[in-house]
Amino acid sequence: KEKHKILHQLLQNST
Amino acid sequence: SLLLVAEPEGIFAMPDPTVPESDIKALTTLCDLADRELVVNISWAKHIPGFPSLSLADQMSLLQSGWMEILILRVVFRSLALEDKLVYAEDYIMDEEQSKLAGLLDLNNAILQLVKKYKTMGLEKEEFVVLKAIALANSDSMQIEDSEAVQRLQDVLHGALQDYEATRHPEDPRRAGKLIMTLPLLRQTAARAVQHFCSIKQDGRVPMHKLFLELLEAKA
Repeated sequence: KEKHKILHQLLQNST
Repeated sequence: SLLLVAEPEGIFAMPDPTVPESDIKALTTLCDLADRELVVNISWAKHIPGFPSLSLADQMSLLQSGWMEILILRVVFRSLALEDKLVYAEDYIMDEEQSKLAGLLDLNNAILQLVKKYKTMGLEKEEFVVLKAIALANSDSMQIEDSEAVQRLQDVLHGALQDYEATRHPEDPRRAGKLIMTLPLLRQTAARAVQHFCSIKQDGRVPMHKLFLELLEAKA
C-alpha cells in the first residue's frame, strides 16, 4: 500500500 | 437524504488565460481539474453511510477501482441540461470542436451517450447521488478483504434506490433496474477514459498531479 500514499492519507484525514 | 447533503459543490477549472489554446492546455486543465475533484470525491465517499465502517484497505480498493466512474458520472449529471456539450466544470464546457482539439472526441462522445440515456430517463438528483454511491460500492475490486461488508453496503444503497423509486415513481416499477442497467456503459466509458489518460501519461507532455497519477497507476 506504500504506493498509494496520498489516497491513504486523504482517507485517514477526519474531514 | 444523507447523500444529498454529502454532495460536493460545483468545481471550477480556471484555465490559465495567458496560455494559448492547444491540446496540451486542454488536457492540462482537465488533469488538474480531475486531481482536485478526486480530493473532493474522497471526502464525499467518507459521507456515504456505511463506507467509513469498511476497513481502510477496502475503502482504498473501492476508490482505486471506482474513481473514474465517479468523475464521469459527475460530469454526466452536470451536462444533462445542455445539448451535445460536456460540463467538466462550471467554467469549462466542452463542445465537439473543443473535444476534437483536445483529442477527446471519441471519449467525449462515449460520455455523451451516457448523458443521452439519463436525459431520456429524466435522471433526478436523488437518483444520481445513489447511483454514484452504488458505482463506488460495486466497483468490483479484486482486492476486497471483507466482501460481506462490501455486499452489505451495496444492499443498503440498492435498498435506498428501490425505496426512493417505490415512493416517487410507483408508475414505473422497473425504474431502479433501468438505472442499474446503465452502469455497464459507465464502467466501459471509465475504462476508456483510464486507458486514454494512461497513454497521455506515457507521452509525458501533460503535467499531472500526484493523486491523479497515483490512481491512474492503480489502474495500470
